Amino acid sequence: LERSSSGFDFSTYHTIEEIYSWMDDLVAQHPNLVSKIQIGESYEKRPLYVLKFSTGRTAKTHRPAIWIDTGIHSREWITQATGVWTANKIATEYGKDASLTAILTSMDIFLEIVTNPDGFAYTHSQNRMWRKTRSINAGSSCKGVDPNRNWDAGFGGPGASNNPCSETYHGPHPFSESETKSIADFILGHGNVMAAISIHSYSQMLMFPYGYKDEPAPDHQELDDLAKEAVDALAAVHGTRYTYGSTMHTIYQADGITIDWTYDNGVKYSYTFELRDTGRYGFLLPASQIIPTAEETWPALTKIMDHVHKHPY
Amino acid sequence: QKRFVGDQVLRVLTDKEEHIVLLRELEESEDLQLDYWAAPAKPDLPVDIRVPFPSLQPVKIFLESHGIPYTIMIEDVQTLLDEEKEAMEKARK
Repeated sequence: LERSSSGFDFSTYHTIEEIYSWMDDLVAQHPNLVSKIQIGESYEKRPLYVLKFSTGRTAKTHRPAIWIDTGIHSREWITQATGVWTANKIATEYGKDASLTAILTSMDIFLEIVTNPDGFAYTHSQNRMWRKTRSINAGSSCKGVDPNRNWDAGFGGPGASNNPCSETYHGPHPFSESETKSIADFILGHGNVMAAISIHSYSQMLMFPYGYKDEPAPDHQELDDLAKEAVDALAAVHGTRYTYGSTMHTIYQADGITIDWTYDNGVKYSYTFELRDTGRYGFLLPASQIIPTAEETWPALTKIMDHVHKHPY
Repeated sequence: QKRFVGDQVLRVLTDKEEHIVLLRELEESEDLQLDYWAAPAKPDLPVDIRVPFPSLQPVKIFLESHGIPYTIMIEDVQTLLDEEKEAMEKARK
């Protein structure tokens, strides 16, 4: 078993309370690198916590930054677990891994591990299959909005549902969910986010804009080339094969998604991962898969982050 | 706590566009209470459907009558969840 000095077991699934408590431990263990900030609160008033990895304590303006979020679809537990492992990896590899150290010398990394805390808590307490937020929908007995259809980028198009009972319900209006609005406000308020990486499971894909329209993004070729490098790096660890490309052409039309909004708002390096699909468990991936999944995702992440670091814009 | 005893997850892998269209129509059948884990996108991409126990027979008949190939990815969802819960409790101890 892979354990941290606080006894936290990275090879098992954890509740939101355990993850939030562990985040405090991580901050305490690495006070000069890691801090915890709150960017808002969920519909059910849970704090939306983001880990900030930064070595630039005296900067008057925001340093260039990389945004990573995991688990916006609450039932995809492998993503939150990968987020935890990744946070620990960033903290422990700083000063050892030359590439990561160089990145953190001039850039900050923001990581939101439990991006949909109400849904995540609900998967642990009431319904393991819950994907959406937990907000009430006026005029419907069905709760929740798909937070990855709730962004103001092609909002409400055919790649989302207008039925509140659907798993892809887009919500009454863009950013109706505090879970998405808080991230958007944070990224816009920061003003210097250079990359946004939104991590999901499961389909073994690495995708980039657009999902809401057919045309290639202006940076399509660069994003495509970098995606290939990233999935090659990922495959080199355990042989896991990913497909890659624009969302529209890799999987399907999806409207109102995170990375289309980030891209349309100036974040050139916008990517979304779909982690492991073993063909046996769907998103109910056994905990034994957490470490291998996180291990193989890491070089893909660092490949993207390193490219962002070396290609300022 | 909601339980999923007898629910199965079926994986459809087809190279026919008409099957994809049929799977989309199936999703609209609200009485079947289907949960599409992986939505029908395009041929050669897997479609995963959690089928509640009471809907298993009509769904399988629908798939077979249209010649849509499928395999059972998860035999009993609740069994898998019980194993997951047990593993978490063991790790916590």
